Amino acid sequence: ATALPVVISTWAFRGAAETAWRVLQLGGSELDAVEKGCGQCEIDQCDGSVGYGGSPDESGETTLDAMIMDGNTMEVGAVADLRHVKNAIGVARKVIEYTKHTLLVGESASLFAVRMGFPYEDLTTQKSLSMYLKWLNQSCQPNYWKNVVPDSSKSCGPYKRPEKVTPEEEQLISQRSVQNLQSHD
Amino acid sequence: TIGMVVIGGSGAVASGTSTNGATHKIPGRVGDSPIAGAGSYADSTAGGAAATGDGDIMMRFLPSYQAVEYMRMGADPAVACQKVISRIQKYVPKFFGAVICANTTGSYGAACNKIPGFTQFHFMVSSPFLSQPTEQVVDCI
Repeated sequence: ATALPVVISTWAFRGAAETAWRVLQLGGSELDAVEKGCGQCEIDQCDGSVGYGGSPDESGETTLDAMIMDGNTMEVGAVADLRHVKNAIGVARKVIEYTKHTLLVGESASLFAVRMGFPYEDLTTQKSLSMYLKWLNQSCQPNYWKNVVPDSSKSCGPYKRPEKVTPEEEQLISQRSVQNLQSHD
Repeated sequence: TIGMVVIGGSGAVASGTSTNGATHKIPGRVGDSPIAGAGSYADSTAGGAAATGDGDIMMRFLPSYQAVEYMRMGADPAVACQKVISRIQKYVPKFFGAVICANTTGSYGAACNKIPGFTQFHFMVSSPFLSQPTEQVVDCI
């Protein structure tokens, strides 16, 4: 396809693609289309990897990362580790419009979002809570720790640095780590 | 991650991502998605790209920035995406990841890293040539 406009997006997230295309057709800007398109995925909780109620961290909490970039001005707005606010890409857009920064993170980003009028909400759902409890019940496997004691491939921790880990032990531990295809960005 | 690149009728480019990250991550962990040049990148003088997959690995290569720079040097979007995946493959052969690319004339492409259980990557495209937003698929390299 060599004609414009074009909208391309990852995975078969049809709702997001249709929303972005409709915003463009209705005269919205490219940034509007990205914000509303990706925002639709946050509402739809696309395959559990976007939006609230998915991918709980080790404390069972869902946190959100998002960015938006204007290719005309090279302006970027982004939030990372955003807590208690659902519309992450909406907040990222506000970073462009109301700050001279680029990236705001964590609970402080949430406070900025509230100041911009976004509701402060609980991002945990029954589904993310049951994922978390199931993970706790299977000795916290898989996880993202390595070279720690107790052996992170066997137990939940709390972990700490060992006094000494021999190269052989390190090799053995790293070979055991299993790739979890469901856990990605 | 939802990653998106929009090329407007005048060739203006915008991009974006949104994700809730890796499951069971260590609290405070942030992946590639919110990092400009990693999660996505847009430059109306060249094109746009967005990435999805294992952010801990992909962010180290700034794949979206790299893909846009390949397109700036004239690479077709599909080739630009493939070159980015190949670059990461050299260091992490079994990484889970995919990239979408589009240039300012409306050409687009995608590429992904072939690993057991992930041999094709599905993405969505909308354009005047398509009657409606359409799911397309690419074989991983």
